[in-house]
Amino acid sequence: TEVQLSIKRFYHST
Amino acid sequence: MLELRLVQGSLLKKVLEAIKELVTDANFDCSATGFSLQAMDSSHVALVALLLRSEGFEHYRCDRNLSMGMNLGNVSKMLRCAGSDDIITIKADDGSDTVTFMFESPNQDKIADFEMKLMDIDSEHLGIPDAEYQAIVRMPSGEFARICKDLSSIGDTVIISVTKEGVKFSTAGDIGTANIVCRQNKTVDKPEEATVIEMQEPVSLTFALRYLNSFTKATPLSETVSISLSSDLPVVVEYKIADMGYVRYYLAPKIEE
Repeated sequence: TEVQLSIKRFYHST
Repeated sequence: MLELRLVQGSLLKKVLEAIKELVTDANFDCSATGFSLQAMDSSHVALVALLLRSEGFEHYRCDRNLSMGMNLGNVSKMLRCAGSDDIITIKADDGSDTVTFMFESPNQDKIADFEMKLMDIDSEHLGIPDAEYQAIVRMPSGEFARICKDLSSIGDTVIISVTKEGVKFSTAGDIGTANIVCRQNKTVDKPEEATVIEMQEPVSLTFALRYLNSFTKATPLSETVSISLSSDLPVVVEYKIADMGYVRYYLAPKIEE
């Protein structure tokens, strides 16, 4: 099954 | 005090059309650098970053950094009232809870101002470090839009694969499968019609077509689009706004689990 990753897995809050 | 005068007002109309499908509410940030926005879609899968540099405005006054929360649907409603040749000025006073959009017809015979209420938006700002991408594809934006639209009538996801042969867009659905290969093509009459592939190493990633289709709402902003891919990063789909800046979309990939 395909899982959609979150953008927050790659970029973090500043 | 904020006063930004943009002679090519249609550009702002196009910017709103490019982002309002993806993001409902966002903070527009104004600083000496320019007019910018960064926002995620509601499911935190995609992110849009806009920059309109101050030098691109005919008049740019921003006394201090200002963040203005707006509902993009409402901004779009206001800007749709501007003629396509109108000059648009954005005005706000310090501490005010409204923003004014002023529209001037090219020969100055009609001047309209629309005042819109601002809103408090708790938005998260993400740091996006510069990255080296394994492959960067530049192609006509209309071609990319066509591919995303065509493939989404077959499947929900697209696999974008870049090899030295070219860039391949593949999908599969209940009714069948589809593959579209675009080869590098630099020998065209106009540079904006070229497909150029800069590849460090082959890369293949899977994305939801729904978001890519939403990104293609920026097509009227630029004749070309660049797609930057790395196996461990979100794809970056960039539309340059001539002499002013860009709209960049970041989309997290799908993975097999």
